[in-house]
Amino acid sequence: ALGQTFQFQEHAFLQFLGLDKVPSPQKFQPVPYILKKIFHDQETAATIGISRDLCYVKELGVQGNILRLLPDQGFFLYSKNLPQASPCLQKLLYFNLSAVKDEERLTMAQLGLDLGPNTYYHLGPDLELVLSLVQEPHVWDRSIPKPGKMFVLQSVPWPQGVLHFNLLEVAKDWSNNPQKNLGLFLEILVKGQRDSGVNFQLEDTCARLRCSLHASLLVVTLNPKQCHSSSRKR
Amino acid sequence: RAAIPAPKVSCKNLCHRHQLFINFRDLGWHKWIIAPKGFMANYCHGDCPFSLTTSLNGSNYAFMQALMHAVDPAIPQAVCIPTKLSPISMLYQDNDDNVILRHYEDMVVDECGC
Repeated sequence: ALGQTFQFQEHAFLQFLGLDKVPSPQKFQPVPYILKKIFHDQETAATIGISRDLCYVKELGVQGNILRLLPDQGFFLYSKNLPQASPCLQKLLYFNLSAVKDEERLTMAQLGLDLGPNTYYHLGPDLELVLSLVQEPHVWDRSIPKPGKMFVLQSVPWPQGVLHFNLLEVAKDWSNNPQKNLGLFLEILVKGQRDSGVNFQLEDTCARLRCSLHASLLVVTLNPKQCHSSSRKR
Repeated sequence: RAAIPAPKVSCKNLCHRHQLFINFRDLGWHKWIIAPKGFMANYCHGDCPFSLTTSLNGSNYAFMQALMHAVDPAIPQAVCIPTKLSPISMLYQDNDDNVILRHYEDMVVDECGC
């Protein structure tokens, strides 16, 4: 009976936390620096008794009381073509926004792409990153998946390190119309012709890029039900 | 005034804040909460005798209820409750591997009163 009471109360408390059931993650995901910083800033403020506006994320400069880091659930596309005739890297990025509740208002959606350390130092201005919005479902051509109609959002020449892209409007559209969420198409292209020796080095770099690439979407939302008083104050 | 008996309470039984550390491991929540490991939630407990309700951070209502209890014991005593609460932040992971940071108001009892 005690166990049942606890389970009932636990369920009620989880609902209060905004969860439907007890999460059981297989392993913990790495927590990015910015989330750790916001957490520790809040903890420090509470310890020394400073009251903070819980519905404004000072560190990011946006309104919001819930921060989510969504992992990329997409996949790489591999081409059997020769490297000099194909892109260095192609990947479909997909972020599941279903955790965002209807009553929450999106205030920030930032795509983070970590390309790994010093990837391009030996290549010079030869690579270009292109991020596109997939607007039609993927089609299959000779067992190679290709995304359908796309809209180029941004291109970055000589990409390296960690890149951030503002996807607020895109994420709002996905959140309002989940069927429109067909993901993003990430491509790293090789510019210009190369001799065979450089091509070998390029292949190596592209392989390392595929291993080190890490994508995530940082989403900040504001639940007006939990933020009415502080919003009025502001 | 003569009808109201003098309270017989010792200081340690008076309404005040008690320490309560909630360890998420005890609840099995350490499997999905990344941080903190637990927090000092505290709780309020103790008597609110009529003669001391004003000095125990008591409300006017508590004073009146304590007065009425002294006159008519069928009316319950004023109760010892949190009067100041503060928030905590929690970092956790859900079933979709999303890492979530949320702030929760009114999770820590800072002060108690009648």
